[in-house]
Amino acid sequence: CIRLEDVKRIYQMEAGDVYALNGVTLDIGVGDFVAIMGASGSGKTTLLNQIGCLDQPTSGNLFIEGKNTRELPDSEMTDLRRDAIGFIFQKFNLIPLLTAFENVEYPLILKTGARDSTGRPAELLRLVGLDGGHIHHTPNQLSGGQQQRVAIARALANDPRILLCDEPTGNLDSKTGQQIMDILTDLNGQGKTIVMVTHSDEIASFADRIITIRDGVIQ
Amino acid sequence: CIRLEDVKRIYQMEAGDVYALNGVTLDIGVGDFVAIMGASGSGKTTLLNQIGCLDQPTSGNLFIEGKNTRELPDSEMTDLRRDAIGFIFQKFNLIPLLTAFENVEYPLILKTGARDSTGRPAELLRLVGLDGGHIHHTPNQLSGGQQQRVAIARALANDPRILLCDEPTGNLDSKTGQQIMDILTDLNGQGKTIVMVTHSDEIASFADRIITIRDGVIQ
Ligand SMILES: Nc1ncnc2c1ncn2[C@@H]1O[C@H](COP(=O)(O)OP(=O)(O)OP(=O)(O)O)[C@@H](O)[C@H]1O
Ligand SMILES: Nc1ncnc2c1ncn2[C@@H]1O[C@H](COP(=O)(O)OP(=O)(O)OP(=O)(O)O)[C@@H](O)[C@H]1O
Ligand SMILES: [Mg+2]
Ligand SMILES: [Mg+2]
Repeated sequence: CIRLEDVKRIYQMEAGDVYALNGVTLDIGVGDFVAIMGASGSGKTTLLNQIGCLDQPTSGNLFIEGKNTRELPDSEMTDLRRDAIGFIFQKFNLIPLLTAFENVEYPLILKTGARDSTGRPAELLRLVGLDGGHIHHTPNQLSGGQQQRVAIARALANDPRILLCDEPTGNLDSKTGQQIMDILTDLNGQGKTIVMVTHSDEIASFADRIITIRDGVIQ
Repeated sequence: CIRLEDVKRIYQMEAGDVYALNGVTLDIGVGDFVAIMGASGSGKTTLLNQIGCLDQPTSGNLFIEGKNTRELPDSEMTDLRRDAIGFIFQKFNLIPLLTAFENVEYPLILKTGARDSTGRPAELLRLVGLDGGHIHHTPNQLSGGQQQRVAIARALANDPRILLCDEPTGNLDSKTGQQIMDILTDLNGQGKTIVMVTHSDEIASFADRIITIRDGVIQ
């Protein structure tokens, strides 16, 4: 499903090159639930950005569902990112001028070209425990954990086959965090592939496999 | 040191009023180390913003070091916020166009009116485990946890008497999080008052007292 072959990601900075990923080789099968752990700055977000096709390797190859991302035409890359992959960002990346509801609806509009009439945005927001007036708040009118949950609902909007989660419970109390993990476990049970970065051993234990990264290298 | 008397903070929204704080009465003594816990959306950040004088009560009174914040002239309010209080924000609020170094130096420049020549910014960044080339990266060239640590270093720049921390280890692995808690414990040992919001029982256990908030009311 997801394969990295000796992937390097190097940032060229004035003070010297930063090897965010320094030769990562990794295989993730369809329907796997993988947790990625490692120290702050070790390369977890960089790895997830590669898998999510938001960034390309400096060297090495990345295959998503058997296709080498270097050889994908732009249109196919866009479809992959919009339909096959759902991304929950470490810093949420919600659109500031849209409400929670509109933020979740947005990927649906991108896909179908029209506003949503299925009720899916409200349903997803209810699933992550956000309902009532809050769905019409903009991000800056929501708490940190409420924003995180909007980001989670948005990632699920187009029912992606692959879910990439960058510290999805980092701003949540343990009870709300558990509710989110129940959702992820359920989605994995439906056959979705999940790659989740987390700093919590407790959260990582929901995965079938834990990968540790250190200084851009898988341990 | 910090006293709230029946503080309410009400947001008037189209869908109805949101009682972010619904009558909070609380006393925190000089040199106390208090943890604030509660579900996502329960009012923790709102409470911290009140104590940090970034926001005012809708009703009720707030006293910082014996002074009622309603009666403070603007200049004294500014001094309090700049010199007496250090704030580590849940979403970091780093200045995007400045480097990590410049972000930490900024409060020093605000205070003295001149660029820093004491070496304090570099020293604080080293204290939180950020050194070498990284201190010249801008926030978007840093990992989530590195940004969080820059926010911590910045909060300490003017050696504040009161430190307000909104989930200071939320993006950190346990080892780095422990290093931050060692710093906070040390500062508390020097007599600083610390009010820390956290979702982690482990992190909360470093405090002398745990306050739980639910739906804007202290339990
Ligand atoms: N500007 C605003 N306008 C309207 N409602 C707001 C605004 N800011 C916060 N709220 C609401 O006030 C309540 C408390 O928010 P607060 O940010 O204090 O929660 P919190 O306890 O810090 O949550 P978290 O653990 O998720 O960070 C929430 O229901 C939130 O939606
Ligand atoms: N745009 C960039 N330019 C230069 N260096 C970068 C850039 N983005 C990330 N880095 C560096 O690459 C390394 C890996 O960053 P990454 O964000 O992947 O870490 P992480 O494991 O997600 O950390 P955290 O747990 O703190 O979120 C870090 O040293 C970081 O400073
Ligand atoms: Mg990261
Ligand atoms: Mg908060």
